[in-house]
Amino acid sequence: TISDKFQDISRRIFSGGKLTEKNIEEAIREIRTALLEADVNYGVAKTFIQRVKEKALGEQLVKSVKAREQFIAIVFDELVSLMGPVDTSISFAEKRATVIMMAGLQGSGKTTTCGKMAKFLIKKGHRPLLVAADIQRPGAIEQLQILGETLGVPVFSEPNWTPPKICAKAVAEASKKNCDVVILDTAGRLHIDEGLMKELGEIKKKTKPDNIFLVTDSMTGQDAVNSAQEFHKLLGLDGVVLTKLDGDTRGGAALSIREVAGCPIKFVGMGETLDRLEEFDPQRMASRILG
Amino acid sequence: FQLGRKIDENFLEELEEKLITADVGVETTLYLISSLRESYKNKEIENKEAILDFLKETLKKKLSKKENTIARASEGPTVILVAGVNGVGKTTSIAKLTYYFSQEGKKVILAASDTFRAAAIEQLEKWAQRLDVDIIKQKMGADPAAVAFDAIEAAVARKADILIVDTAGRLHTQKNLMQELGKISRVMKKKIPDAPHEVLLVLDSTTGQNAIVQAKQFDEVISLTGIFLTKLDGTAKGGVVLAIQNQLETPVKFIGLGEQYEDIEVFDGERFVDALFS
Ligand SMILES: Nc1nc2c(ncn2[C@@H]2O[C@H](COP(=O)(O)OP(=O)(O)OP(=O)(O)O)[C@@H](O)[C@H]2O)c(=O)[nH]1
Ligand SMILES: Nc1nc2c(ncn2[C@@H]2O[C@H](COP(=O)(O)OP(=O)(O)OP(=O)(O)O)[C@@H](O)[C@H]2O)c(=O)[nH]1
Ligand SMILES: [Mg+2]
Ligand SMILES: [Mg+2]
Repeated sequence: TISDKFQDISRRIFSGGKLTEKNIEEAIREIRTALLEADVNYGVAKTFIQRVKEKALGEQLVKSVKAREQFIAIVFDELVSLMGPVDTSISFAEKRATVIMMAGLQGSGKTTTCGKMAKFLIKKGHRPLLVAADIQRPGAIEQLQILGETLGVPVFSEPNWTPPKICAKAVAEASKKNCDVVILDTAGRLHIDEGLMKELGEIKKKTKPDNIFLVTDSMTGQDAVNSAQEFHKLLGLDGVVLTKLDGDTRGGAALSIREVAGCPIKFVGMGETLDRLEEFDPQRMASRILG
Repeated sequence: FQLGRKIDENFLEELEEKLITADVGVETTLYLISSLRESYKNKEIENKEAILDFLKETLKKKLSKKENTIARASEGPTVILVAGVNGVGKTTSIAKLTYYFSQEGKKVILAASDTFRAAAIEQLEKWAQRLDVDIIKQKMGADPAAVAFDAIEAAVARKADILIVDTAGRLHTQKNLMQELGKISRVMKKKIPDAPHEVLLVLDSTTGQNAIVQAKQFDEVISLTGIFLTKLDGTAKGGVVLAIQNQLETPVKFIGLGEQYEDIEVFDGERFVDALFS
């Protein structure tokens, strides 16, 4: 379903019925404004409307009677393809415990997402182990321990060790605890903090994660590309979890991230409780971004 | 010299990109660009080279008109209510404010009114220990308004200068939680009619245009007196506060520049504008 605003734009601009180069230009300008208001990155928006324009003009739209519908379809499909194809898979290891590493900026929802992921995996018949690798935020370990208690999931913690050592030990101990998936909750950090980004690289080296997920706040604005780019460059991301989508943010960061993180958005956070993790749906996201 | 000279459109497009990527937003950007065009036409700007400086000066003037000091109670404790959406930095910012006021020699007391999130009380408690201040708390699941009320009574009894109330993160779209916030504010008035003297919305500088509706909705339930803009030590510019200032007149009072309690600064409009364009 296409959003109302987008329908209004196209209805008003193409009210004459015929598509011309002039009114396509006008429609494209309005769509660009809608995207920027939705927090789509400036550069990503520019590239996007350029593609739409080429397609619209190139597809002999001007001649067709169903031109307006065709134009709407082009924009929507282009948005969906930018975010798709749909891939909500989690990679499971063959002969050892599967490792999932959560990383991201401060406050994006990593710890909560670790809890949600554990619950999600339990439903699928797995036995997860949560690892409290954030030893710097006050109460971070307690926070994860409470989530673990709520779910009946063990939590590995060693407050006096370094995060890479904690993660390595947890992965080594997983089978002893009869756990087949290890979820690493790391501390929030800035992508420009060399020391902390290096630490993340250390954790990756020691635990060889099967899944490295970037947890991103869906209300992030133009800065989304900067952090996604750096995390991807350093770690090589396997997926993105977009959180707090239960709010009313348009979520344009979703477009930007896919472009620079080179990986699909796999899950979305739809609330604070541990059952609120859903698989990503690009069609619904495209509709939401268009406002 | 021709009358009504035309401005360099390419340069304006560069400026537009700069403003939008700083999260200033389309509406505010178009407004700023069109008024630049006007000023240039009316010869208020010398030449092309002076355009950027003119824009900076205009923005600096707008921001400096704002009062960025904290309101103080005429007698009894000054009560500061801290609110905002999830994960923006409320609890950490309260630690910073505690440090800031302690440096002024003020006696600060904290209220752990986030009774919902896992380990929220523990988190604030650890900050209170590090900063050596009292904290009023109850069990997880307790009524946040009851904790706030208790804290006001304690602040009065212990002759505290400042009481800072931490609240749970909540999305402005959650009607019942927004009502709960309004109740926390009203309950405090039962003990101190002028409380809360200061109502700070904590905004994450990485947040995009959604910050505007956050500010509007929070303002509606608890009447904001200021903004605490966090995580400016990152690469985000926080330009959305310009739009908020335009529409709501809410001034930014403090900024957060890191995860430790010393990482707080009083908002400086001049430096903010310079950083926006850097
Ligand atoms: N509404 C909503 N809130 C969420 C969602 N995910 C997380 N939160 C909330 O966001 C806040 C931050 O979540 P955390 O899990 O502590 O974030 P974090 O990334 O671990 O934070 P740091 O460890 O400090 O970097 C908490 O209040 C969570 O309850 C979501 O999908 N929707
Ligand atoms: N780099 C940086 N990190 C910050 C800043 N302010 C807060 N943080 C971090 O952001 C994360 C979230 O901070 P909190 O204080 O827990 O946020 P909150 O708004 O209280 O979160 P909820 O209560 O869950 O809604 C923590 O990891 C903080 O250390 C800042 O100015 N700079
Ligand atoms: Mg965390
Ligand atoms: Mg908090």
